[in-house]
Amino acid sequence: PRGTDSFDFSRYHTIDEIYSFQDMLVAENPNLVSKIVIGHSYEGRSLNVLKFSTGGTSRPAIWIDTGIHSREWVTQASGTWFAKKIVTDYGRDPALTNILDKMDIFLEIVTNPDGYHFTHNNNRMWRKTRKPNPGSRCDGVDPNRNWDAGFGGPGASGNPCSETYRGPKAHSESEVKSIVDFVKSHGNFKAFISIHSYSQMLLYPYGYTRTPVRDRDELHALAKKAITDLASLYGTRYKYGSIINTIYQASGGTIDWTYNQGIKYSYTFELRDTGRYGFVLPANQIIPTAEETWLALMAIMNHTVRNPY
Amino acid sequence: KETFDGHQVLRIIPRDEIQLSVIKALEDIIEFELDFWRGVTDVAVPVDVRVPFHSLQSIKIYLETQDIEYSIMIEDLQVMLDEEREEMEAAARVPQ
Repeated sequence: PRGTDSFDFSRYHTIDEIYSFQDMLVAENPNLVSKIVIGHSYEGRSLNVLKFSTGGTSRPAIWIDTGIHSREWVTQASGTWFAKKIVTDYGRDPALTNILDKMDIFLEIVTNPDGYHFTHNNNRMWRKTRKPNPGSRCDGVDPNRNWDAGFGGPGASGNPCSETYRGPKAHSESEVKSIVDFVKSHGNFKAFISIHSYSQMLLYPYGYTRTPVRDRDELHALAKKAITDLASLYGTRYKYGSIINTIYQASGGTIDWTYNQGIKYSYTFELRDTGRYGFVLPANQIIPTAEETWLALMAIMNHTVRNPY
Repeated sequence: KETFDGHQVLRIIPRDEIQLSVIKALEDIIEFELDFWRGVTDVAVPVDVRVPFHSLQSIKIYLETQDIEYSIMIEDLQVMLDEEREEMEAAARVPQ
């Protein structure tokens, strides 16, 4: 496509197509969008983060990432749609304009690029990173078990052949460590939203312990508001709650670490589907999924901008 | 390129705590090469698992002997992946 206006959001794209979309979006919106390379994957691919900013320095910020589990294709596709939605709505939608006049938004669309490339060329069912594990015939670490939050506890595996292998130590994966370093150096994130699929859930910390988070009531009420807004479009029904109470115990998880860094509004989405296609969600559901998810994201971002802390 | 001919995705509904632990035990049997798409969580909450062709019969017999209810969510995963691939290639050919 010659520009992002003719980019086909209703189909799945390769990593090269998504990376060129990012560069086009930056070129078309130099006063709103910039690209930051926060690091490189094990195989040397750049970890691209799109920054949406209307000025200021080190403003309070919102983080959104998709694709940390590479086979969850609807998430990277939705992230691409979110990027275009932000530039389209800024200056038109009062709520989004208000958010961007006060805060920055950072969006990492392909959070596990090696895994994503591998799903297109070698194994469509690949979930983890691609770094070999010394002494094992199995490659890769589950990047959502590699964070320094309850790391090594129950709810992750020590077996490199497992899909939930935690890795040799916390932040051993460059795809994870790069985000850790970026979040710490920025120091002013107020919301952190990590997007997975599938099974239609909106989750908040903790996953590694049954101890409720300090802000449990506020996070629970906001999750309810967000999934209500989401369901208003196509009636897609979500469950919501803390990770450990809603699905299972999971240690070393992303949003447990971000919450423990003081980022109160930390959430994980599990997008469609309910159980017909699983990870192989048909491309004709990309745009409806992205549209409904955007309503929930807006609920969380609106609450964040109205409740500075 | 890994192919998934004959792989099925089963949706298992554990009826009680005993069935939960029986299904959980499957996670540790590496030989079956099971891929849990939705992990074991709670009674009556679906567990979705991709079962390679070579393990299908054993797994189904195992579930049936334990009187564990399951359905077939995806009959042949490779068929779906082929459709997905064809759709991507067809869409890529359409002039923007």
